[in-house]
Amino acid sequence: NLSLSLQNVVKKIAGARRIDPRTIDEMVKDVQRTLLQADVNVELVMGLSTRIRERSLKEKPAPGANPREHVIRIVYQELVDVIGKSTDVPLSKQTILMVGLYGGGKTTTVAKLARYFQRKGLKPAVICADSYRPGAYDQLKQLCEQINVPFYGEKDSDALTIVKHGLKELKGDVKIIDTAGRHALEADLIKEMKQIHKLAKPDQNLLVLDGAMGQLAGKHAKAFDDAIGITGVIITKLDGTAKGGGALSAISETNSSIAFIGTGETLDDLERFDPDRFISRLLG
Amino acid sequence: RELDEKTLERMLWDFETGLLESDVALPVAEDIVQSIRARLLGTKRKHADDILESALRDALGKVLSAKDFDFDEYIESAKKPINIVFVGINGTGKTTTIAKIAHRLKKSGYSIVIAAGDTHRAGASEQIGIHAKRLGVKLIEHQVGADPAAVVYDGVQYTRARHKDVLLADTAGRLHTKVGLMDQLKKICRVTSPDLVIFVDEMIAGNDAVVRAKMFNEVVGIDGSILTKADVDAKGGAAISIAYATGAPILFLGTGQEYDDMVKFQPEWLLDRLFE
Ligand SMILES: Nc1nc2c(ncn2[C@@H]2O[C@H](COP(=O)(O)OP(=O)(O)OP(=O)(O)O)[C@@H](O)[C@H]2O)c(=O)[nH]1
Ligand SMILES: Nc1nc2c(ncn2[C@@H]2O[C@H](COP(=O)(O)OP(=O)(O)OP(=O)(O)O)[C@@H](O)[C@H]2O)c(=O)[nH]1
Ligand SMILES: [Mg+2]
Ligand SMILES: [Mg+2]
Repeated sequence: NLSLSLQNVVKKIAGARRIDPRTIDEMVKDVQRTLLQADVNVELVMGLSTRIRERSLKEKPAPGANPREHVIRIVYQELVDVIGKSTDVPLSKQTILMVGLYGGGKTTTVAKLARYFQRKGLKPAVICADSYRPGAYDQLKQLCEQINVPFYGEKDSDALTIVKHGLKELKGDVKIIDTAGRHALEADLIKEMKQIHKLAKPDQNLLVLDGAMGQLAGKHAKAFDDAIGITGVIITKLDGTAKGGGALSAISETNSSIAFIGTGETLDDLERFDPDRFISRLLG
Repeated sequence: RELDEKTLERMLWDFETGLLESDVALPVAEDIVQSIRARLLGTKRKHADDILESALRDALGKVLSAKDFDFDEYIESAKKPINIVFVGINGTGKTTTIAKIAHRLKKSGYSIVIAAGDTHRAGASEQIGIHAKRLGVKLIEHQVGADPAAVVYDGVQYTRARHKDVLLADTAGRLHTKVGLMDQLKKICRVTSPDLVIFVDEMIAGNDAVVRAKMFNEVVGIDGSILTKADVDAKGGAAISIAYATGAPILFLGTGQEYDDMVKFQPEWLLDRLFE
């Protein structure tokens, strides 16, 4: 278990002699490749590498720590600095707006989140504000029926109308709004999202991001943040081989943190974000 | 004067970083750089940039126009009915892509049948049902939870019996790490012997594109790939990664959500973007 062994490493730090620069360079190059393959942003990896290398040379390793342990301890700390803690998810009355790119898992995650709140003893209610995707209404309605959660949708109305009516109709304490996939270059869709946000006044705007997202994660997260302000990120499909490195850029660009991770297709496959486990997986 | 090793390595590193920033997967970028390093050793410094660009275009050109396969020519000349199955992980755009292909082929005068091979996900049959209705295309479907192999097989029989030209079979999205689901896909292909297995993945995917393309290729064999959401990520790196991993041609790029939002893949388009 990573954090326990690290605690022991930190305890033993006094009095070790330094490790040679060439070994450090090899270790850092190794870490660099690991982070790049985990989809961490190239620029971010380069910045981290510089800091990791400087600290590895300057700081004394724990007595008996081999070069790899010494560097990994520093890598771990640097990653914790970027990642921070998991988003605070209050168990109280609130409205949550779910947004993100196409196919990232918003609809499934909305239902998973409803399940999460239901399990915590709250009364969730869901609004389908995706008026574009064929079958979006049926998809979310069926998921809500699986867990007996009140669902509101209108098959032929626009998103804004649906949200207006849904917020009035639904009696739940946690109202979760599903929206259509969109991206920064679709001006009409961004405008619609801003209007939904203005109307619903959500307590949380959660960005759903596919765990396999590549180098553009930060850029797209920033676009969503610029439009409506993102309060938390949910990384999906981490039950595969994707490491979710794009999440680091997403949270640094949105100045937020990761709230949950999606780990499967069923409604029970939503976990609270755990920084330690995420970093261990990132470092492979 | 000749390129010294230090300058060469710096050039190759800048070049590799450029590939990585364009979303090319790390092992693929390293491979490409390795093949180019050999070409550049011993060349003159003033020629290095041009040699680098032409070496890259050659290396990528080979990868990207793998087995020069033209989809339209294939549909025209192949014996009918043609069975095409679409595979890939969750959410990449398979169902939407099938609608686009059906639209394109129908415009060219072919008769199309769609098999609703996703009998699992919520709203899947409603989604494909709406597309089939809008396109005026026959849809073969069974009840929710039915065996997908049976649905696709049923589609094959119908297409043959009614003398239709092309069957487009949709399948549920599945992660390459789920052995049971990959076995199910293997069974669908074994039972229905598709003429083409098309891998649908997204341009916005990073390093995982290589991993899953390889896995799908190993399990069912990929004849061609379609890369969606190129309107979201126009860098194109994932195209290189997937072409590299499968050795199969990239047939189309998805460039939006509407039926017309699909273009034939041109390697030159990608190479030009890389050098911008
Ligand atoms: N394996 C796995 N699949 C997931 C996860 N989350 C979502 N999915 C699947 O990903 C696919 C896309 O999910 P959706 O919920 O439809 O995605 P979306 O963001 O609502 O898509 P659009 O509304 O079209 O933008 C579906 O097949 C889901 O079952 C996850 O954590 N793990
Ligand atoms: N912008 C854009 N969106 C696309 C493209 N192709 C598909 N989409 C969108 O991506 C989302 C997912 O598409 P689907 O066709 O449901 O994907 P799928 O692979 O069938 O998903 P599963 O069956 O759940 O695995 C939808 O919102 C589509 O409209 C594309 O080329 N560009
Ligand atoms: Mg959705
Ligand atoms: Mg589908």
